[in-house]
Amino acid sequence: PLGTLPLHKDHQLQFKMMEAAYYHLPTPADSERLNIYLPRTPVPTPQHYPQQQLPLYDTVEFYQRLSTETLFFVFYYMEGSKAQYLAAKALKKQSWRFHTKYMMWFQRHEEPKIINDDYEQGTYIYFDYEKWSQRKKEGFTFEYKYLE
Amino acid sequence: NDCDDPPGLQEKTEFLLKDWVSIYNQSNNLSRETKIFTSFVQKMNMYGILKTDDLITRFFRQATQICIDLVYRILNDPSNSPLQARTKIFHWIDAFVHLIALLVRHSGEAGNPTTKINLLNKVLGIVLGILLQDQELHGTAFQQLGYHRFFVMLFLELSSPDAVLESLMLSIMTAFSHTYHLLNPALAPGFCYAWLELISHRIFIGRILAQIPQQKGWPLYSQLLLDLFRYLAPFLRNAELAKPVQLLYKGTLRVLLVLLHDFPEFLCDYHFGFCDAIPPNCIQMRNIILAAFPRNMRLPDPFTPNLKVDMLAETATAPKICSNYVFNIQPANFKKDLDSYLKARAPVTFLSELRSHLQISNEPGSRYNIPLMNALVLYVGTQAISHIRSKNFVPNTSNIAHSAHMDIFQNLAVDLDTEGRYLFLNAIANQLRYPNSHTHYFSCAVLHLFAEANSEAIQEQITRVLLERLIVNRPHPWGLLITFIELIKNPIYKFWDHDFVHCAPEISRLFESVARSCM
Amino acid sequence: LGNDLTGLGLNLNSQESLHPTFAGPFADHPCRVQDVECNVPTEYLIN
Repeated sequence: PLGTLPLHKDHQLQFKMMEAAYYHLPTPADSERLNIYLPRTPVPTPQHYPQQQLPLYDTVEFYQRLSTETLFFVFYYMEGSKAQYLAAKALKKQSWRFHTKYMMWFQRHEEPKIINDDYEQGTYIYFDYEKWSQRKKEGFTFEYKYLE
Repeated sequence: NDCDDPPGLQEKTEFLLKDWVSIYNQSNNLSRETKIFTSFVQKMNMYGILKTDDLITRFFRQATQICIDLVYRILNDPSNSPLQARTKIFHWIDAFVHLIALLVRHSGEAGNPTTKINLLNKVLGIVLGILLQDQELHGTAFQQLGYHRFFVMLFLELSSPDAVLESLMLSIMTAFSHTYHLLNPALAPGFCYAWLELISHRIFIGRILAQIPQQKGWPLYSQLLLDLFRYLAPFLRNAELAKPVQLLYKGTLRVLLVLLHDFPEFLCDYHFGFCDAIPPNCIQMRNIILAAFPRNMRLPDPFTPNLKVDMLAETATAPKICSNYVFNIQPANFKKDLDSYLKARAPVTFLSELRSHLQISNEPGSRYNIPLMNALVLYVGTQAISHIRSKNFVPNTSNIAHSAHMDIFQNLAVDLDTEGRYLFLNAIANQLRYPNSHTHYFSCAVLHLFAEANSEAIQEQITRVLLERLIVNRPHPWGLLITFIELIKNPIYKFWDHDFVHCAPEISRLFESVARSCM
Repeated sequence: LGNDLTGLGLNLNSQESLHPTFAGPFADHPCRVQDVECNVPTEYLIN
């Protein structure tokens, strides 16, 4: 029973502005931190690929079953996500330790020669994310102050 | 007003901003930023930027302007793909925002929030001012991207887990809510889509509605929703929705559905103000709000045969109404007359003058003062409930009759034209929600009006108002369902005897299908 | 009849809250787990 109501002049102006804005809408990525490796808009994959998340995919147990390289991949390429967090947890459970100065993961290769309460010195395996491979470092001093 | 900026300030600002942007984008470990930040602040000091509050203001204004000019330059450069353009823009704005966040976090002494919040308000105010100026300047060529990115990133920065910021959460949310209110689509229509993104960002909603203690964020958020409804109203008021309106409307429905699912109590508490702002013809959107009910409440199936609604314990409790709606009953002498009429049914002229208070024009479609109508109906209803309760009765369709309150409702039903009566019946139907004393009383009231109507036109219109709320897609408010079911089931209303029930085959079919589902 | 609100991309029957994964008013599906930021130690933010 109210019928239609013609737009007032100021409403017409508002509509014109709204209409103009309609042609450059925000995208979901605009509201997120820049994330080069995790594009916000999903990439369509063939239907016969798994489309759903696997059950229990966001638990540490799940990550512990992944290979070490995969864990490093997740840690370096899915920055700031829960996956990164869980990958770090799984790596720690495998005696990897994150060195904040070098931003790399280290694992003891053997019992260190020197251990005191500031550092330990010995041979370590570290993960070189530039060459994407594990390497051995002899006589390396692992300072505790850089232990995350 | 940058014409009286001290000479060289623009160049200094540009130099410092560029310097910071490159530092920010190269630092590959934000955790070492305090060192970087402190040295940068010293540089700012060296350039005399931090000497006075006024200089700081000018610095931020200049820096913001530089970023915004950059946005327009990059967006108007055809060689950039949309993604490239965004990445370039975000490198600048994210860096600038990060600097602001660090300054807010480190400004003033530890434990003294005022300096921090003042700085935040200053910066928000500057960007707000530049946005509004920009919109004036560019008109339909206005670009929202830079501002959207600025607000969302600054909000995310200041929402990251940090003991100092956590303690400031309410002040930070208040600062952002006020800024968004001042940027509401009616004032910044060119920013309306970004604005809706900002006020419905999941972290913004999480903080303002869930994490701030004692629901102190709720009034802030209700103001923003009101802004949105008021902006949309003239465009939703007419059935034809242009594409830009459709998109914003659909977005609003999504936000309301999230609120209905996660914060139904919020919708319950603020429903009255929302219904004032939502055009009467927006039935589905309004139903989303009216369908909300407190999560700890179990609603009996409205289709249960012989449901004794008045036996429900909840019908004794009044719902929370977070709106000082009585204030809408103006002018003051009208309110005075109303109260005296409710008390003593005098002055006798009150009823005959009622319409003249409600009618504000002769424009079809906008003849009546809707907020006054809504407030009047709710006020009279609440007075009726307390009047009946004071005599230790529970309101029902018979003891609500023969009272000053019902006089007023009868008068409105009979004296108003179709438009006015539609708004009056809407005002009642807007109270048919989850089990509470208002739902119960108004359910009885509308049924009583139907039973006592002296013309079939009134009965038909009551039916239409209820029906139009029922035939839209779900959700449907509980109170609406039980009222309509009572109307078609209870023989005292002789519902099926009225020819408007049979005025067309599809209408009869419609009623029968509703009846079948509840009988 | 208005919109079919179940077709707006929100899982209205979800036991979990919707707002933590709400992808915005113009998105027609919620955020995936990897879209939602997680609070990791700042040392991990290596860029």
